Amino acid sequence: APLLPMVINTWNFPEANEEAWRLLNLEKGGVGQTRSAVVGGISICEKLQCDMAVGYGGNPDERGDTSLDALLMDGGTMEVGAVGDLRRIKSAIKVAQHVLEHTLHTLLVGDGADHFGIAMRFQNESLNSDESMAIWQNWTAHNCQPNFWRNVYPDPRTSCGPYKPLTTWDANATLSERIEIGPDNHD
Amino acid sequence: TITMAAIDEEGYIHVGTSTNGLRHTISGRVGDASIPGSAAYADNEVGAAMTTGDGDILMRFLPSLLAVEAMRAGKTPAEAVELVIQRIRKHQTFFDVAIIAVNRLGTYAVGCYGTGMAKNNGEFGYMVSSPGQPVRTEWVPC
Repeated sequence: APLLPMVINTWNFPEANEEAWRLLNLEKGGVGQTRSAVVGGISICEKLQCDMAVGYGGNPDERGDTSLDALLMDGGTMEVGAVGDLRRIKSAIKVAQHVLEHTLHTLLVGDGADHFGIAMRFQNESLNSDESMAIWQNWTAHNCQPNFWRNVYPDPRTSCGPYKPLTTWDANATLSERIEIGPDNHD
Repeated sequence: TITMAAIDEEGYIHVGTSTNGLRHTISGRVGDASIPGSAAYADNEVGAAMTTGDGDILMRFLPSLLAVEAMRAGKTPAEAVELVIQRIRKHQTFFDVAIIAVNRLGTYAVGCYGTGMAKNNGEFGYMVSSPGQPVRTEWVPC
């Protein structure tokens, strides 16, 4: 059997794959068909909050806010559009597409990425949800464990911040345990 | 994170990623999903690769770029995936990654390392659609 066309994605997110496959075949032979397939498929996951690992309302940072990262790459032109630490727009992959299609840049981050997306007429809205706030409150109630700090005081293995840098430390003794990676907690 | 590749009949490729990252990261942290060559990379002349896992580790090795360049150098997708895992293992004892490598003809391989990537009986799941076969979940042991 022929192997192409094809859509393949990490994790078992069937809705995303089905949508990309539908778009790939719907636009068979059309210009940019693989682009619309990838953007459309990933957009479905952003809307469905696949495993709470994609899209708004999941995995809050230590301030309690959800942020999004996304990238789109064209394997023919080698053009890339990407956004990092996007905090006010839900459709990260479409903002990345706009970076690719409407700028000469590759990666926009933080407030600048939000401002760009809003200028491109994406809705400005919070990415937090009741669930993400509950996750964050539970974390703070447990002394902010686990976290990503090391070589700071107070001891990040037992206390919340704010932290300050230690001036001396034993590099072998102060490696903090990493947060456990899992189906709902990964990049 | 979701990372995805679409390839048409002529071998035209796009890859994409989207994630809300890890929980409880330090504010301002950006993961590997935004970094070209880390969570995804594509070159129509060769193929594409996608990864998922701990972005703070993965972005240091640009694993998707490594996999595509390995295929450019003549390795099969399976060999490319193994090369990437071994490259990271040289420097990291504990890490979690799943990597998909697919060549421009549609032949693919998937590798997984680390218990965190397993969702079902120690296996990592991924989705594939191709002609003559329905959208399907496949699994690879970690």
